[in-house]
Amino acid sequence: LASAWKNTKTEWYWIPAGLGVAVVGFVQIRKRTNAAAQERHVEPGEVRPMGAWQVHVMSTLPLKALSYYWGKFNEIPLPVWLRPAGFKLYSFIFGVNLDEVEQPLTEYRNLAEFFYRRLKPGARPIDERHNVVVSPADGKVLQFGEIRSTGQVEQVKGMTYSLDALLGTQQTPNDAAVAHAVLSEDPQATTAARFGPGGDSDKTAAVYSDTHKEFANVNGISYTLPDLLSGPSENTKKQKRSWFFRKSEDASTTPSSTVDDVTVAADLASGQLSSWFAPGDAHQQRRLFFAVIYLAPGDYHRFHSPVPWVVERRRHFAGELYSVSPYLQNRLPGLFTLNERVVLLGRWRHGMYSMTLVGATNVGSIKINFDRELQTNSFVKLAEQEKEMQKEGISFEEATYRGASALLGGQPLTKGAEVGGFNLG
Amino acid sequence: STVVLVFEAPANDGQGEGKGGFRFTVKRGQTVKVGEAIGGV
Repeated sequence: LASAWKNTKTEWYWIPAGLGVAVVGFVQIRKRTNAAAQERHVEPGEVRPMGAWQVHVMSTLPLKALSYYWGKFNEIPLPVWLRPAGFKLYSFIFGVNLDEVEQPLTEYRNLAEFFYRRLKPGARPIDERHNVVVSPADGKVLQFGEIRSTGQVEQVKGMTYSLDALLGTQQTPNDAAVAHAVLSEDPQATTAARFGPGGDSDKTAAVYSDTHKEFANVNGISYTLPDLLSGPSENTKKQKRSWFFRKSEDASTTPSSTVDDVTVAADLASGQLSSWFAPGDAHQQRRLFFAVIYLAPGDYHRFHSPVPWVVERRRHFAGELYSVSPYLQNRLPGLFTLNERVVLLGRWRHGMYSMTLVGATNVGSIKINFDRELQTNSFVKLAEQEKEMQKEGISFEEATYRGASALLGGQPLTKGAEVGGFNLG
Repeated sequence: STVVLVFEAPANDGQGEGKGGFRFTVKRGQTVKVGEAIGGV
């Protein structure tokens, strides 16, 4: 070995640089793929189901751009003489009941306005029974049921999605504790989560002044009891910002509060928070329920509050805009967790309450009357925003409602009050 | 477009406990309008 080492002639020659670069490049690429596979808990080379083929086909389409320009197209004002015939044709195709439409057809400048039409007052009577949940929108009940402890929304046709994926997981510690305690079906755990430190009942009630029957809220703007429930009356509108409704005309169409809501408010005002938050009997077992209502193109596209509740947080998920037709809903597992959606989270008398509004290709814009900041399906802005959010590793934008009074700690909604709507494009 | 409601309500486990739990009053595929009852406690 020693002699071979000593006597063997050493000859130096150049290695082609390209080979060196190729080796370094190959090592880097391999490192990257392993890291990415690690992230997705996928063994390199492992065969994985690619998910529904429809998703891959549809994700090759520029859905957002389609939706954006579809909206722009529908905002082109129609000549007055064409409006009645045009809207009658649309109504004939999609089954719109024109007798309920609030304004004469010539009043709607384009299809987008007609799509976001209001109905004549009284066209939708609200079921006023105390503990009844009413439908938030016109449409078809696709699914409903109870969410078992798996936290999965089990659908009849095998379409399931996780609650966390739908509503978002970054909950405040209390919400997480309550939701999981409820899912664990352990009343003690629920009570502890709910009434323990940081639970609902810790919400201090603001001062309720007997003199003018007004709430003094965090901003020093005061609301009378009827205001709180049925929107600003004439004389108080001047004095306060439109916290409840985007435009003053919105306030006029909010159905007047039902009797029991006024009782609830009086109860609330006298500091008995139990009416709005968890009811007296904390030991009664609670479960999580869900219902899915699909709005067809011809349906009235504004949504209302199903119960008297307080909205505390809004989460906006800038997702895709796949169609949400029943055909696709039954074939694309987890479709709702892919689409752009707005989640309103809050509480009602029996605990946690949430309302998730899922956009679709032709109706990508979701409006919430009391949330001016919310901007959905804004094609350009959203793209940058999405990049930003991905960089920070967050999946949704969250806003917290201060609401009209510290007493409620959120945005109070009476049963049947108009919450917002879906817009074309 | 679609509206998904997820909420807590008193359990209705059928063994007489949690009497008066939440029940849906609709059927799958049923057409509903704003303000119509879909369930109650």
